[in-house]
Amino acid sequence: EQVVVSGVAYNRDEAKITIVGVPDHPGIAAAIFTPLSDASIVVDMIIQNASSDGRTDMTFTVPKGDFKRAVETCRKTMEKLGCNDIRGDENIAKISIVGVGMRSHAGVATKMFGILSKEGVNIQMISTSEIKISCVVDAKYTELAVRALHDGFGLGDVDGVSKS
Amino acid sequence: EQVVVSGVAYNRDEAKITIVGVPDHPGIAAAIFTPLSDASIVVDMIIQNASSDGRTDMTFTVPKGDFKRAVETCRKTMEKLGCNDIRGDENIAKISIVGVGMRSHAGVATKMFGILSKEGVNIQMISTSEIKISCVVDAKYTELAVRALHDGFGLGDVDGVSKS
Ligand SMILES: C[C@@H](O)[C@H](N)C(=O)O
Ligand SMILES: C[C@@H](O)[C@H](N)C(=O)O
Repeated sequence: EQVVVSGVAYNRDEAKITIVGVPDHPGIAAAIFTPLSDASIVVDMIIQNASSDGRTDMTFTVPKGDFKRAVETCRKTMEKLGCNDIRGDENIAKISIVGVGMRSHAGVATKMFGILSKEGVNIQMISTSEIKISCVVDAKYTELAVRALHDGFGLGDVDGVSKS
Repeated sequence: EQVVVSGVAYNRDEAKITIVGVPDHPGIAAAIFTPLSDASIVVDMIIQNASSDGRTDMTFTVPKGDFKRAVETCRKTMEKLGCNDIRGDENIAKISIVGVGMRSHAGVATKMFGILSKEGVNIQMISTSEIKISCVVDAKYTELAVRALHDGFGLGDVDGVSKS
């Protein structure tokens, strides 16, 4: 597969919520997201890493407009499941590079991380798919990150950036 | 967006590697993935969650054939960066539901988690995109998970399952 990074996208309309210390056994993910779906809260990124000592963290993003409602919903779930904490951050931006054949080229993700690192942008979360690599960063870095990625991947004038 | 879950995909050819306790400051992600790209190791999923106390875990998947080489490469990086541990697991399967409009329907992810939960399948990692929701599970659950998801999303005969 020839890699074609066709664009840079960003989204500042989201907020992230992390439920810290969820028990790692079957049914927990369903218990967290069922009340959110029932409340018609649209969830975008969901990230769960491997667990240590039977606990892991679950982070997801929601539209800024649903942030408070989502936190309240999760607080109830948290108490029921016996999690350690719930953290929220409305001050994030999701920055993505999009293209085909991304997966088979580890170099693309590495290049993206290198570009952000050179600009001193800290990466808070990472999620990848075949057509997209997304990094969550502090919202204040949105323009810097988008411009640096545009230049770094030779995508020409920044004006072509899409919001996603 | 009308949700159309068009299929279930699975991949048992991967292994996962978790670097535990990476320092959460700019440049670390680039430091981890640059040696892997230089060694031409193809990385598939990359998952990093929000950090606690300045440390976070970084998990990624590689083809089973590259597992040992990737662990050796990361061991050197781990010592350089001062991480806590490195864990590997060759016994995993990535199970995905694919379709369009997934993101705007939290119900789809919730339904997937509910189906896996009912079968007693523990979810080790979660990663989502607009067209795909992937869960990493123990490889022994591959067939059970694929069949249950097929039935749960009304996708007809299991034979249509694709490997991805
Ligand atoms: C943490 C959560 O994903 C749990 N392992 C589950 O299967 O629901
Ligand atoms: C952990 C790692 O992602 C780090 N935050 C970085 O920016 O490289």
